[in-house]
Amino acid sequence: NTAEPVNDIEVYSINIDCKVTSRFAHNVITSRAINRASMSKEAMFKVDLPKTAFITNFSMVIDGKTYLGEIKEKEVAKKQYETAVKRGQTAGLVKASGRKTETFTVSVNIAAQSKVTFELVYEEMLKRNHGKYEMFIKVQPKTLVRNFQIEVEIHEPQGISFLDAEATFITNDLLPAVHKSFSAEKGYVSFKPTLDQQRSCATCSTTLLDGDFTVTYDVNRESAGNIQVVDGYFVHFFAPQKLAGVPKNVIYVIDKSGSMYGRKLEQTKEALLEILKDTAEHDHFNFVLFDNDIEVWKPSLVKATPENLKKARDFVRQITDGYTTNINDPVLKAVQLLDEANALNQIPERSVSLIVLLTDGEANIGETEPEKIQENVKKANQRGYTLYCLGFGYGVNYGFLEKMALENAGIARRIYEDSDAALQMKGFYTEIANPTLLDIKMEYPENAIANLTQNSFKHYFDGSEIVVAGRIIDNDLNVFSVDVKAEGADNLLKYSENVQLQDTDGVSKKQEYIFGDFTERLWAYLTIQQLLEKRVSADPSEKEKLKKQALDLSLKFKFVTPLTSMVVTKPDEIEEETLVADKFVEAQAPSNWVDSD
Amino acid sequence: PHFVINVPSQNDALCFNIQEEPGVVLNLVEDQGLGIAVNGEIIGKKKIGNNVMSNETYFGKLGFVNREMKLRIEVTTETITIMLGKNKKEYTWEKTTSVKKKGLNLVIHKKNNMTLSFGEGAKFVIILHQFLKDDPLHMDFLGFYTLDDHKFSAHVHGLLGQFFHGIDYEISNVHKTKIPDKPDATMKVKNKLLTVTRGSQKDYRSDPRKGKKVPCWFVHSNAEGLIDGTHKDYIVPDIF
Repeated sequence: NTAEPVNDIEVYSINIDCKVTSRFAHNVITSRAINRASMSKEAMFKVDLPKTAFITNFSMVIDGKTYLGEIKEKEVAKKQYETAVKRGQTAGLVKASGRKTETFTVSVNIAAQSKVTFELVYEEMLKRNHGKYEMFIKVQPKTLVRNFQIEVEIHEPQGISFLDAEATFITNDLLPAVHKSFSAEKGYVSFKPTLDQQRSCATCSTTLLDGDFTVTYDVNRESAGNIQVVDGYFVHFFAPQKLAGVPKNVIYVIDKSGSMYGRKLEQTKEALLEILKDTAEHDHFNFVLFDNDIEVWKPSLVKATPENLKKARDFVRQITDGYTTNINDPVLKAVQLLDEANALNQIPERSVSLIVLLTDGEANIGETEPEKIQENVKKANQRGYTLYCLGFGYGVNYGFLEKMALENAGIARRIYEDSDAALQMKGFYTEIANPTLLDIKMEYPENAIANLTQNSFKHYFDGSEIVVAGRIIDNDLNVFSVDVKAEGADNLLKYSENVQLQDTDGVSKKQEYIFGDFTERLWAYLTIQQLLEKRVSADPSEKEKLKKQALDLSLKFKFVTPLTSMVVTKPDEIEEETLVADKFVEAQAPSNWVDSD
Repeated sequence: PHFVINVPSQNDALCFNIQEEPGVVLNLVEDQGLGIAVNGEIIGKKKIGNNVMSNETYFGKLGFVNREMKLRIEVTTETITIMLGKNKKEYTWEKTTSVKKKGLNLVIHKKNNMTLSFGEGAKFVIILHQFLKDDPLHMDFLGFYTLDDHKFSAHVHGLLGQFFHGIDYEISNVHKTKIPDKPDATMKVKNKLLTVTRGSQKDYRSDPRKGKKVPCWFVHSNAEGLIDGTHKDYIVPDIF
């Protein structure tokens, strides 16, 4: 969060206020500045927020007058934006910034000796990974700030099992400024450095606050699941502990085309060697390397015995770069290898089959039409193996990979071209390394609920969490129950949870101290995310329907999603200006060209 | 030829034409840091008998130089010639081919396009626009697209290269003209005020026939004021 001083603008207060209730985070960033000059000056407000967050509000108070952001359908906002362009403003308040963040920036002219207050609100659902929730706050005030504070209040009805706060810029001098505590359901973190603590040296007027402030925590888990009901909405968190791992069958489909030459290929090999180190003996695996040709390591999947892992490491070490990129055939080959392994009973009956595709570019040989490749893979993958697509570097056609992954029950992830690319690949692997449940089906009282979010899942990975939410439509319901059925490592597992609805009043009241409608907002957030994801791989008629549903919810709950924009009107010396904040959407890198028509 | 400059920070694009006589060679990219240069030779003004049927000009030949690799590549509307030191090899647009040497990746997609990349760095796409031999107006020409612009050094220059690390501009005073949908505006760029017109150009990468419309602010007079110097400063004697 920054509020940069431009000329004589003094930012005297930055307040980052985060309230988390049952994983749902509501963040308010307030920055106050004063123009100490004798003429009007420009004050800038700049915030890095997580890509997974939705902005819900923005306001500016200048000379006692409030300018509020208004959330509108993107097309409507676009028209307003075009008018803005004609008035000389080319606006775009949100841009991509880091790997995990997008930047919201606005600047405004304020009169001499006047004050301005900026306030940005955003919300997100914290996802559990490797056994913890992580909340990330970018801290970058640029100058010393008289009142700087971060306050995080957490309320988790299950009880907090641990809480930690770390900052990349922390020094011994700054340590006393960080407070963290938790007991039972409540957790609290604060960071309030004094002016002197902010100084990069005793006599410096520069700040050392520049980096990431991260809060991590987890909750107690007395049972596999937990149901919370507030104001007619329920949310069910499911994260069973201490289960045996289900064996997995993984085909690594690795791009070794010419563009992978050099560091990219070295990092890929480094990551594969690390992954092999962590492969459990009950797993099966194989490699399909590709450029314009396909090279399959072994004719069929092999068990991860120490001897096979050694051979695999030798194979990985000798991978060299090749020529062009044929994505279609190697992915189909991977499907075929898994089909054969199933048909010949070479892999355990209860096991997870995954294809991990890593590529840095577009297909430019063989089948090059992205739609055709997606169609071929979908058609071939009759058994529904999960396909994970890792897009390496800037030139990758991410939209193509994302759609292909989503159509095959997987996800796509970007691997950023940097010195830690091997770590990023390894990090992704560890997320999916330990499946403990398969084919999870969650059943709720059918006639008593509506608007249920996704309730069946292909896998559950150790350390993650499944979240399902919905609305209770039966006002007379006394007990709300859920049955979960899933395939475990050795047998079919069943879980049951129920909650007395009369009791939830108390819970509701307790939770209201944070903010009232969080369960409903969590439900809306989750529903919008799932609708947007489904839209990527839906057919055209379905797409429109999904878009409409997601748009209606985005407008109703005032979320800036890829379908909505926030229109911000700011004062100007001549006339008011209109700016538009859009949700940043991943796209291919732009290019410059010369051509003719 | 029409130039298009993407400006992601403004979620918009700039475009301009450079009008020169056939035979003139223009420097498109010059990166002394990476030792890479790209030049293009202009063709155009199709004549039937003594009558000029079209005044449009295009790029008919592109020259790529990678000094570190001692590599030169000439692309015309008929052939692709790779010169590596003293060795020379010629390919045509008639066949899908790929060429891979350490650090060079070249793929020709029959009668369509070719991609060219140097190691982990620069990547280019060349589109072949083909017409019937007896087309009264058009002749075959080439389109040139750069990818991974960020990989060039900070000193990269040339008609396209100077924009690889972004450009700041502001648009104001948008006003109607006689042509609907093509308002004029004032662009503040490099401390100058230019009159620009809203228009569009086409990106032919995904659809080589129809192209995809890209709205842009058109800068008049051979991009004077937008580019460093004048367009004449980018005329070079030879394709290499």
